[in-house]
Amino acid sequence: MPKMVNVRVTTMDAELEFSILPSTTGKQLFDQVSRTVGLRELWYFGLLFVNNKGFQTWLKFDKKVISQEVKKEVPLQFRFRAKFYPEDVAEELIQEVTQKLFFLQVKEDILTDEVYCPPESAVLLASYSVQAKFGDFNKETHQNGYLTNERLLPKRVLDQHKLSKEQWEQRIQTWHEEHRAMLKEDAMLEYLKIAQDLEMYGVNFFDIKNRKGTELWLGVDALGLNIYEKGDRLTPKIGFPWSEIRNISFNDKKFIIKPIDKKAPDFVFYAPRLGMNKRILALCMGNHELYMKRRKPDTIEVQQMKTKARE
Amino acid sequence: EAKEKAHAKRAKKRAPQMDWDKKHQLFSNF
Repeated sequence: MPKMVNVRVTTMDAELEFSILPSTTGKQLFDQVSRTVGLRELWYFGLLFVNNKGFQTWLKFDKKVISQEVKKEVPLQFRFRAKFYPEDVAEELIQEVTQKLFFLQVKEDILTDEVYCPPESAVLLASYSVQAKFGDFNKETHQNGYLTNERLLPKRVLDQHKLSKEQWEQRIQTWHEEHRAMLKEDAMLEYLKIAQDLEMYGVNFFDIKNRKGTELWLGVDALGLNIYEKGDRLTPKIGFPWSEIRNISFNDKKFIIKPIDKKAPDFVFYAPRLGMNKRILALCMGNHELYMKRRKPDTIEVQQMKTKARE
Repeated sequence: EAKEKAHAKRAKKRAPQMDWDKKHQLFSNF
């Protein structure tokens, strides 16, 4: 009997423990987690871990788990997270479990300021998250202070504005009262429909440089690549939609985008490490694959899921 | 129509359209 390896996987709302074989691949572990949480829209998700050099890394599906520079600790630690985002949450996300995992992850990104959210939107989003948790506002059960212990707004919003915590809560309550009769599942989807219009939603940012050595941001998302100036991750300055790209590749730290128009010159930028270029390329390939899939008829599996969800 | 509106809204988040020469010029001027 081979020695089993203990792993802990945290999803956005559960902590799962498994014993896997030394030969278990990333895909086998991922499938085991997906089955446990009842997820079928697998294509958005992955398993994230901190590698032995301290960098966040996505577990490769085709390789054995234990051969992937995983920090040697007991149990091995992984986070089950969305790696890719839909172009439109309302059109694409089918199952409630998928919507809930996205809702919890996006909410966390907003509350920790990973995704910038202006104060007015933050209040509205908070009110939907309150509806999702508490259901309809009820004077009897939701008395003064019912939101006191809830984490509702990014710290920046609380720090930068003159309103007291109670005044913020009052604003959120006013909106909460407006959402009467909205199902918890619908509140989560409404949350996502607003969040997906935030500039930084669904974008993976990477430090890059141009030939002159100017530091810039590269953003990779569902629709393509974007270049941002260092001080502003809200406004992309140059865009490379997938439809304009023929090929992408890298050579050590140099990353090359080849345009569809063969006469146009290649676009080149530099990443600080070869490993970062590998991550950028993998994210581009995954996003592009989903982009193409969306533009083809639904598979039988997706058609069945949609029918079942409608029922 | 709702679908088109949603796409239009999302498109606002995108960088302005430009040809590749302009992209090169902008990028090397940063």
